[in-house]
Amino acid sequence: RTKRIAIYGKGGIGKSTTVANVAASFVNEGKSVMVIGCDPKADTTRTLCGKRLPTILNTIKNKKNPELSDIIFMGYENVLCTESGGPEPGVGCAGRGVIVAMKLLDKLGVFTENDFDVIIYDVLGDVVCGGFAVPLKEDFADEVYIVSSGEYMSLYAANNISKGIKKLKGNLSGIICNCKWINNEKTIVNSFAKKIGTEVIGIINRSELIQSSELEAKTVVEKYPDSQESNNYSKVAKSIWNNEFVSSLNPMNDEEFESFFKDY
Amino acid sequence: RTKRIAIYGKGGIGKSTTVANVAASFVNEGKSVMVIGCDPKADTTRTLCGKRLPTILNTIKNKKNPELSDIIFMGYENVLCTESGGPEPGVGCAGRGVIVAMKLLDKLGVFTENDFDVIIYDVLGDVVCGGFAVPLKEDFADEVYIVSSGEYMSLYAANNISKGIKKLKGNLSGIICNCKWINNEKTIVNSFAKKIGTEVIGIINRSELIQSSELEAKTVVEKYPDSQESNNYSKVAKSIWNNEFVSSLNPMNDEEFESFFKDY
Ligand SMILES: Nc1ncnc2c1ncn2[C@@H]1O[C@H](COP(=O)(O)OP(=O)(O)O)[C@@H](O)[C@H]1O
Ligand SMILES: Nc1ncnc2c1ncn2[C@@H]1O[C@H](COP(=O)(O)OP(=O)(O)O)[C@@H](O)[C@H]1O
Ligand code: SF4
Ligand SMILES: [Mg+2]
Ligand SMILES: [Mg+2]
Repeated sequence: RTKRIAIYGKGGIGKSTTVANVAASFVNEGKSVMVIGCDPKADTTRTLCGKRLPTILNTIKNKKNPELSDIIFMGYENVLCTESGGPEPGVGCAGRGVIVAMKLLDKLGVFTENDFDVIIYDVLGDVVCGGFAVPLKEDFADEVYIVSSGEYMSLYAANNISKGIKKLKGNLSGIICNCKWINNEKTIVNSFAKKIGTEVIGIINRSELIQSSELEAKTVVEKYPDSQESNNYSKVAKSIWNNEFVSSLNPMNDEEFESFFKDY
Repeated sequence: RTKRIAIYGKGGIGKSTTVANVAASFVNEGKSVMVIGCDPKADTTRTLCGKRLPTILNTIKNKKNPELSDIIFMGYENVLCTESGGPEPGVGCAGRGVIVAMKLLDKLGVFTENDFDVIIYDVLGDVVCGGFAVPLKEDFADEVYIVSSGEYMSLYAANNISKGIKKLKGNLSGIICNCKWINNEKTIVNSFAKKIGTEVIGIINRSELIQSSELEAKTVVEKYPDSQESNNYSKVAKSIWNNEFVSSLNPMNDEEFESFFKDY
């Protein structure tokens, strides 16, 4: 059955880069994959499709009843891609795009009439509310992964997201460490994961190659398929695919988090 | 009359550090200041009060009709401090704390029965919606400043916030560049400001001293009053106090922002 995963994390931490490269790794293994961008930045699928896609929210403004071909696009190795989009800042809930998108995809039978091996949601994680909580609470994703570095801000957000996952009875299947070459980074992220009752499922090192591929609107998996970076994403994809981890999630309260970080 | 300013910016960019140190500079000049934290992280006032304050949202849970002394606390040189707080992640709008806090402060006459020289709001800026849009749209702040570095993510957020300010008919009075020693950083932020119709009102350099003071729950203005850093915040405070800039705000759309950043 379909592996349905949601990727959360602080804005700018590397969710979209991770999602796009992991999706590319999955399709290279012959799996059928759909990627659903749930960040108002709407740029998850840019490196898979070679350009920024029109968003579902914007498409609906001009065409009340869009068809699948208006909102879903084929990218690298036939990965299917779509972007929820977000409203204009200051106008209603920032997560409204996700709510509208999920309704439409559901109505158009995307979730029932297709037999994807993997569906990946890329979700804004700076706040856990409104539309951004939808992949957690409704029947859209079975596993959640948080992308984090070893930085205070990133782990604070990860702890916050974990509180939301626990509240909404989701399953935190693991943390993907998107490293920034900080002192002791892997140690910090590993002990953070252990402390809240999950595990680190993969480690991605910061690399110029990943960024330079992105400048050409390509994943490093596509542009440099034999690179260490590409192999690394392939390892992460395999770990996710084989992951059977069910967390007994126990996020820290504010004081616990402060004292956890003080030790580092 | 009271100078009422709201500080916005991407999470982790340095809003709280800037707000606390600017507030400390103002009270050193003999001004009466109130600081209102509007970030669920509720840590704006920690360096002014030497510890984390109880939040308004949490106080209301236990005491239906709090008095001023339950929610407002005196910090460094008599600066008045309060924290809105935020709900548990996954439970309702993350900005709900701000809405509840503003209602209560209003009801308790804080805004009418006091003659502050300055009121400063520190507001989460990763999304511009719900409670986080309140200081922009309702009669709480007259000027908005955005804290930003020269990084893509930070300027993207600044541009997003500017769209919200424009939509809600607010006044973007300037950008405070909280530098991270990036190549060409001041040039990038200056031309970004110019492009969207505002100006850089102050420049703060990244400094170990600012962070080490924070570890002791103090502003650098309090801990190292004769330092270059302290003098710098004092300059920023004076620029804000004397600022008469009214923006003709013209945020970039997504394509414009991409091409703007490509040039750097
Ligand atoms: N492992 C990595 N190595 C180098 N750059 C990275 C890596 N992961 C992310 N980045 C870069 O960091 C920036 C933010 O990443 P992005 O995936 O857009 O974050 P998010 O989706 O969480 O907001 C992008 O410019 C991206 O190229
Ligand atoms: N100018 C600066 N120099 C050094 N460290 C800074 C500076 N500004 C902010 N920081 C540090 O960056 C981190 C995030 O700053 P903070 O003010 O909490 O961000 P925000 O309130 O925008 O989320 C803090 O650890 C803070 O000490
Ligand atoms: S629920 Fe969250 S995303 Fe929606 S308006 Fe509130 S803060 Fe914004
Ligand atoms: Mg993204
Ligand atoms: Mg803050």
